[in-house]
Amino acid sequence: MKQFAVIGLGRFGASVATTLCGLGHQVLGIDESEARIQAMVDRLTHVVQADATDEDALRSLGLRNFDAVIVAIGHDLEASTLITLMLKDMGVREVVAKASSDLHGKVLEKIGADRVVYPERDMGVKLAHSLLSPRILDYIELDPNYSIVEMAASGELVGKSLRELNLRARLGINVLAFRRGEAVNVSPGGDDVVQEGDVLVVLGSNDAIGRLERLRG
Amino acid sequence: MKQFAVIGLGRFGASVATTLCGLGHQVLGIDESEARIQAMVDRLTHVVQADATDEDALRSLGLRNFDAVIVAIGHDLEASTLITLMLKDMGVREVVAKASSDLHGKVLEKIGADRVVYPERDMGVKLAHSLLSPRILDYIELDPNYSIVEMAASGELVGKSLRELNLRARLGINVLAFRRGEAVNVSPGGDDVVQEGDVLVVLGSNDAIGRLERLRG
Ligand SMILES: Nc1ncnc2c1ncn2[C@@H]1O[C@H](COP(=O)(O)OP(=O)(O)OP(=O)(O)O)[C@@H](O)[C@H]1O
Ligand SMILES: Nc1ncnc2c1ncn2[C@@H]1O[C@H](COP(=O)(O)OP(=O)(O)OP(=O)(O)O)[C@@H](O)[C@H]1O
Repeated sequence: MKQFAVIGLGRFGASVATTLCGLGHQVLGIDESEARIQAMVDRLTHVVQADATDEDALRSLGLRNFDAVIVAIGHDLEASTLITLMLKDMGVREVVAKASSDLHGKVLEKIGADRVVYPERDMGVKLAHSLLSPRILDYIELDPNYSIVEMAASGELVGKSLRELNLRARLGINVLAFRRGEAVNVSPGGDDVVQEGDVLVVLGSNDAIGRLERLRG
Repeated sequence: MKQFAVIGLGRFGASVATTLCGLGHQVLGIDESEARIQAMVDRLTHVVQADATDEDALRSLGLRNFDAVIVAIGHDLEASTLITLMLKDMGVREVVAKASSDLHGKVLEKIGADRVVYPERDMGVKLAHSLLSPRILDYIELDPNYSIVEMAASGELVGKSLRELNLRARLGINVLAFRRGEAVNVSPGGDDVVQEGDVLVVLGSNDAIGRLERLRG
């Protein structure tokens, strides 16, 4: 069991804190707002109402021995950077801070944040891609040229077996798995026939994946 | 080339809008704040300053023929839901709205949003998982039991060939690809030796992936 502290229990901070707690770890939540504290009091191990820019208050929490401290303050850049700086000075092993802009992120890195995250920016990029390729449900970018994608099957792909489709020879695409309803087949064979609504998990070059996307009509 | 409109150019909305624009599509940005409009004027196809809850103003933008309209307003739930409702009434084909809480999301679904996204919540969950499994860089959940993960190699894995490691027979884990520096090898063979800092992309049950995580010390 690990120990985490989350400073700033807004939408993002609360999500990090409740997820860690739900997975069985100890989580201390800190926020200056009474309302946010009340909202989280039954969902975290401990909660404390405090202005985390107050050094005495921060020191009194004994955060030094925690596995990681997350600073999830977006609008008050001064508070976010001041708190991050004090935490590193106090010897906290890992400080993860959320940034609201590239500039904010650069400052956080310079003053010693171990990791900087950009939740809104990253999800914005992901939504934009999913609007352009609505059938791509999820993806891992292996490098600039290769990806693994989860793709809903339709059009020309439906009703054919993997052997007939011959995606490896035609496009250089490897079918890793496919899902039908709740069941996943992690070693698909040539005789498996693709049906409408199946989800294919494929590995290939981004060009080949683009061609596969167009195949489906 | 597609046409999108983004209402609310905060951190998330601006990220969606600039990503779509950067990929060569037309993007109309709308915000009631002069400062946000000024910040975006050179980065989007068009920008308009308007209070989107004003029905006449919204109708005058001719959004009906856009491929999708994104409503990215988080703090003013009433504005977000009112705007979403008006857009569907006007016949906009696809309305994607951001929600700040489960309750907000339920209301948006009920009034006809085609898709509801929870950027802060989802990124909070992802950060929590990455704090608990720091070597897992990215993952696709295939179903509750199987995943594809990108994992940094270390410990017992280093210095051995894939044949020696024999991960398929020992753990039922399929090594799909591995990355060393910038280069990705999408068809790894038995003779490939794992080095410190390599990233393995593997497919297996979540239990087996957990055992592999522990192997590395
Ligand atoms: N100095 C501080 N000490 C403690 N808590 C603080 C401090 N400053 C801000 N907070 C709290 O941090 C939380 C998040 O802050 P803020 O609203 O700036 O971020 P945000 O990026 O909009 O959050 P999110 O997008 O996660 O909802 C709020 O609940 C706020 O009360
Ligand atoms: N009625 C409205 N019409 C047009 N724009 C609006 C309206 N209400 C809010 N906005 C704009 O929407 C943007 C985002 O709003 P808000 O701050 O509520 O969301 P947020 O969830 O904190 O944003 P983010 O996390 O993306 O920064 C702001 O730039 C704001 O000016």
